[in-house]
Amino acid sequence: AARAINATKIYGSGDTQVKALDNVSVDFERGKFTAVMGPSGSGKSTLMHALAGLDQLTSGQIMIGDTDLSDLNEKQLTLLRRKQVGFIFQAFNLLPTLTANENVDLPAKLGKTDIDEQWRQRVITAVGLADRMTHKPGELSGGQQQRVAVARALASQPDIIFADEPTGNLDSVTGSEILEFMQTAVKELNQTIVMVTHDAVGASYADEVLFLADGRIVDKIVNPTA
Amino acid sequence: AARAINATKIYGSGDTQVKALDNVSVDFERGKFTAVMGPSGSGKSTLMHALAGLDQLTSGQIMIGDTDLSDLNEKQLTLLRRKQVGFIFQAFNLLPTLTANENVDLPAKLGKTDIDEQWRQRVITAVGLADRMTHKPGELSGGQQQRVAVARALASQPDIIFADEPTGNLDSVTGSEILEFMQTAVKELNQTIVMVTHDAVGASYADEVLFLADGRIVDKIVNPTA
Ligand SMILES: Nc1ncnc2c1ncn2[C@@H]1O[C@H](COP(=O)(O)OP(=O)(O)OP(=O)(O)O)[C@@H](O)[C@H]1O
Ligand SMILES: Nc1ncnc2c1ncn2[C@@H]1O[C@H](COP(=O)(O)OP(=O)(O)OP(=O)(O)O)[C@@H](O)[C@H]1O
Ligand SMILES: [Mg+2]
Ligand SMILES: [Mg+2]
Repeated sequence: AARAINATKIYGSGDTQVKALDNVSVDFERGKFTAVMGPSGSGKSTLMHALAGLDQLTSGQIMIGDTDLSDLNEKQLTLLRRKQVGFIFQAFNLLPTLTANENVDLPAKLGKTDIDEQWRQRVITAVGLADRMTHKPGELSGGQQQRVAVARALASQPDIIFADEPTGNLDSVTGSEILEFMQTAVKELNQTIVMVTHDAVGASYADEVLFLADGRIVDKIVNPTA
Repeated sequence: AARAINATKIYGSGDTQVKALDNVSVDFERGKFTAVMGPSGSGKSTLMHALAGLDQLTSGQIMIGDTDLSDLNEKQLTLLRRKQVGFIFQAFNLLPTLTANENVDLPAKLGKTDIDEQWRQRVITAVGLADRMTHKPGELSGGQQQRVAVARALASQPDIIFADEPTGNLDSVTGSEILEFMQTAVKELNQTIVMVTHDAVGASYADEVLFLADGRIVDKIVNPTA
């Protein structure tokens, strides 16, 4: 569903230069739930943003489906992202002037795709926010905002979801409910999910775990157990 | 060092009303490291903000040292906070136009207090950011930004530090280094720390753990073990 080929991302230049991604090649198969772990600063968010077409590589290729992102102009890239990619940001990035409901529905609106109403209801119930959906982000707790961001990515059933530490602000009970629901989406809808997590228990919900360090993939575990 | 007496915080009115804090009374002793746990939405951030004088209660009292916060006007409250209170926000709240160094030094500048240079160096080393301090938040990873927020609160040795999920974005190795350093600050400098965490391992670094649910304190563990 998404692939990085010899992906390198360099920030800055000279001796303040940071090689955030160092020749990374990885293939995320359709219908698989992959976890990505690694120390703070190892390049996880950079990899997620590059794969989702939100950030340009210094060198290397990104494929979403069979589209090479470098073949697209800005407008085509935005349209592809809106129709095919869901993203749960590490900092949530909700629109403060919209309610939780409006935030959840926004990607589908922008991508001019429909939301399956029954599925949407299951998503809202799974993230445990049914009674907070008419509130704006400023009126929600940190974990509630994170859950709105999770619901926003899941509701429109995009081809691939990149989740950057989606349970970092949640207690373990709420977090595991969300991870179980992601597993459900992967099994029932063949949803593809790539999730960055610092939590080994969270990673155990995935089919496979990749380990990043200093911008490189250094290890891989299939069928992880916590 | 800080106390809440019959603290109640109500948001909204009518049937959309939320009782974020429900008659909470708690005393945080000087020199103690207390963890606060509870489900997402249970009132932890609201309690932290009320104790730090960042948010007004609907009813009840907050004492910092032997000062009743309701005796202070806006100006006096701001000065007290700047001199005596350190806060690590759940969303970091760094100034995007300042470098990590400038962000760390800002509270002391605003409070017109001095920073112990040796202590500051130990803090920067403990959070593992020595080589990223000249960068602005936008050039730092999520976990690096969180570490700047941690360093900012610790560097000026305030009377009390309120830490709202300070390791949520960190891998377990980096997180435990920071928690160990907080223990060091508590033992060496008699630092008072109140830390919200969702992680039982993180809570085990504290001297005591309080449990919140639906805006009330429902349990307490002394000398926790993970
Ligand atoms: N401005 C507001 N208006 C209405 N309700 C609010 C407002 N701010 C917070 N709340 C509600 O108060 C309750 C407690 O919020 P709080 O942020 O203290 O929770 P928390 O324990 O920190 O949660 P988390 O673990 O998710 O960060 C939540 O149900 C939240 O939706
Ligand atoms: N705009 C930028 N300019 C310079 N360096 C940057 C920039 N953005 C990120 N970096 C650096 O690139 C490296 C990788 O960052 P990235 O955000 O991918 O890490 P991460 O693995 O997601 O970390 P965390 O677990 O803390 O979120 C870090 O050292 C970071 O400081
Ligand atoms: Mg990150
Ligand atoms: Mg909170």
